[in-house]
Amino acid sequence: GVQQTRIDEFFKPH
Amino acid sequence: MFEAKLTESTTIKRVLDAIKDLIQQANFDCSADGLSLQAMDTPHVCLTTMTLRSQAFEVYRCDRPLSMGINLSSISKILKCAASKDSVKIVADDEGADCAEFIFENESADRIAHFELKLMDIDSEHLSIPEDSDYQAIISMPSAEYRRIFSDLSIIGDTITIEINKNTACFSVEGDIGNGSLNLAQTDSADEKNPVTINVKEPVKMTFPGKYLNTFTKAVPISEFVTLCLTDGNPLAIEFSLPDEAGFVRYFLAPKIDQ
Repeated sequence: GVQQTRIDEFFKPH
Repeated sequence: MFEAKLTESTTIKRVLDAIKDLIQQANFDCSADGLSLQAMDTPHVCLTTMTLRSQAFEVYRCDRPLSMGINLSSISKILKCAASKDSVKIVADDEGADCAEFIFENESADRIAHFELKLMDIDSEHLSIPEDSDYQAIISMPSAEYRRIFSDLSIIGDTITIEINKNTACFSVEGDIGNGSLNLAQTDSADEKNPVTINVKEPVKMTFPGKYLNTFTKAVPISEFVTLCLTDGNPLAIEFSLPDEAGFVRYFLAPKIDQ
């Protein structure tokens, strides 16, 4: 099924 | 010393309205360039960034960078006390201030209100947003159109698919009660009053949570137009720009991915 991802999987901390 | 004065409170009121339903608290970073913040919502699905450039202000002074930890609901309560035509001055000490002062003055300068907002220590993670992303598809539309599309579709369901092909964008939704879709074509004439422009390097089809796309409609009063930038498998970037390059509110929304 379709799953919601998280934004911090794409943008990493400084 | 930090001192910033806006001619009208409307600017900051609109910006706060655009972010306060997504973020409970955030550090407002003040530098010589202006005021900015970035914060994730609690489930970490969306990153919101905001910038008010120094040129947005009638008076702007920031002797050295400072970070003001602010509860968004609290600052909104204080700004409710400013009439839309009142000027807003924000003053803070740049040496570990524990509060910021807000001064609202009416147009005839015979009514002046003072408020103090308690500042907080907020330990927040700063994320790196890739600069100059090479997006597969960029669509610009009147923000009123954005509001209509996503307030309509998010009533039907929370799984909204955006598919962009040459000159056409298709927004579709699947929900418990049924489904729906809407096609939006690029407007033909550059003279069109409410232009829709679609730039496609490669066709793209992605799915996002409708609840968030609908929440972003809170930013519609900021800007006449909105830009949506998509790249397959990456967050959707949505930008509402303030007039005269005074700043912007940007949302980055994590996609729903077929596992």
